[in-house]
Amino acid sequence: MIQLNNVKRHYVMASETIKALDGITLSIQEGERIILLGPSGSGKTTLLNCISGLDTPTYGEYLFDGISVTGNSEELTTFRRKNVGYVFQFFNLLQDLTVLENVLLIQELSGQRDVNRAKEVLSLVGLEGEIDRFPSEISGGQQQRVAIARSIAKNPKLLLGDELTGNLDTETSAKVMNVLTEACQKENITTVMVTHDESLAKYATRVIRLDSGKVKSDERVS
Amino acid sequence: MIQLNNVKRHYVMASETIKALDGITLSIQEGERIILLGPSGSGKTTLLNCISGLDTPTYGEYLFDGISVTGNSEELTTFRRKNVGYVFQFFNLLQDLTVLENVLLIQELSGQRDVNRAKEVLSLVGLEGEIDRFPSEISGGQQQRVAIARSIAKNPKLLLGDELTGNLDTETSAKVMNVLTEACQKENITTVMVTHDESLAKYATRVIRLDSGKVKSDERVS
Ligand SMILES: Nc1ncnc2c1ncn2[C@@H]1O[C@H](COP(=O)(O)OP(=O)(O)OP(=O)(O)O)[C@@H](O)[C@H]1O
Ligand SMILES: Nc1ncnc2c1ncn2[C@@H]1O[C@H](COP(=O)(O)OP(=O)(O)OP(=O)(O)O)[C@@H](O)[C@H]1O
Ligand SMILES: [Mg+2]
Ligand SMILES: [Mg+2]
Repeated sequence: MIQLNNVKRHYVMASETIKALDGITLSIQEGERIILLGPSGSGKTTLLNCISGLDTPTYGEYLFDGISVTGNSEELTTFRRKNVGYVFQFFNLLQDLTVLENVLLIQELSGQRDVNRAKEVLSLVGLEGEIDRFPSEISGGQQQRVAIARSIAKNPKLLLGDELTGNLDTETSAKVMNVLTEACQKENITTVMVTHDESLAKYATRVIRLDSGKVKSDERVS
Repeated sequence: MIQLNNVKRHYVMASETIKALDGITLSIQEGERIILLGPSGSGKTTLLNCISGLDTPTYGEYLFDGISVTGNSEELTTFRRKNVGYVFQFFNLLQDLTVLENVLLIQELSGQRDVNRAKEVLSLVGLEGEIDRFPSEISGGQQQRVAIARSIAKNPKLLLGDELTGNLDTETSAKVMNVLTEACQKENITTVMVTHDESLAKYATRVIRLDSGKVKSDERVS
């Protein structure tokens, strides 16, 4: 499904070049559930942004279903809206839209508006009581759960999550990971989840560790 | 040092009243290191905002060193700038200032500008190489560490941290908690840290658990 060949992402600064990704070669098959671990600054967010098409590698190749994911920005945007669900490290919710509207918007952008489905996923993550509030009127963990619900409301082929449970207590994390894993198994969604919580490996089929922009280890686990 | 008497924080919405804090009575002595735990939505951020003076209770009383923390907004702002260091759940860094400038600004607002001290705390959290970059040019965990460095750069009497290590891997978390605990013991800083990571209790003298806006348990631990 996904093939990265010697992908590099460099930032050329005044005094130095930052090698955020320094030669990543990876294959990801459909239906895999990958946990991506690594120290702060090791390149996890950068890798997810390249996989989602939000960022473009400086060198190397990225193939999705055998087709090179490059081309102009509009093609990339269409690709992403159609195929990718993304839970961002800082959620990226629209502050002027309610919780429900934030979910509906993502559905509309991929032509799948469905109010019942939107309410259903919000209810699965425990937010049925908050659907008409704005992001500024709910807690940090509630905002994170809106971001999670939003990412699965449009049935993406590929689900990317960055620090998926960083703001959630143990009990809510477990509930949310169960909801996600079930939804992904049911719809055969491929997932790559960044986390610092090693205990989430139990929901995965494969654990990849990054260090300084390179793959340090890559193991099947389930 | 801090006394909360039956503090409530209600949000009156169209269809219901949200009781974010529902009667909190607590005393905090100088030098205590408190870990504040509780499920998502239980009132932790709201409690920190009341303690810092960023928010005002709807009912009840808040005394700091025996003086009621109310009064006009300017008095509260002076109180906070003078006494409180705060690591926000979403960091609140200024995007147009560099990492170093973000730290210097907080020092200036409390009349304690000290470039050497600013560089020292940034180095303690492993960011000496990033001081001239902007928040948008560093990773999530690096941003969190800027927020942490910023909070101790002005030697506050009271240090509040919301999800202090939510975006940090285990190794970086431990390093940062050691830096903080050492700085707080050395300067006798009182701390209240919100976290979902129960393992951080080993750095604390007391563990308070919230549930639905109330104190569920409150135990000395060290
Ligand atoms: N502006 C607001 N209007 C209405 N309700 C609010 C507002 N801000 C917060 N709340 C509600 O108050 C309650 C407590 O929120 P708070 O942010 O303190 O929780 P928290 O313990 O920090 O949660 P988390 O662990 O998810 O960050 C939640 O039910 C939240 O939805
Ligand atoms: N716009 C940018 N300009 C320069 N360097 C950058 C930029 N964005 C990221 N970096 C650097 O690239 C490296 C990787 O960043 P990335 O955000 O991918 O790390 P991460 O693994 O997600 O870290 P964390 O766990 O802290 O979120 C870091 O050293 C970071 O400082
Ligand atoms: Mg990141
Ligand atoms: Mg909170």
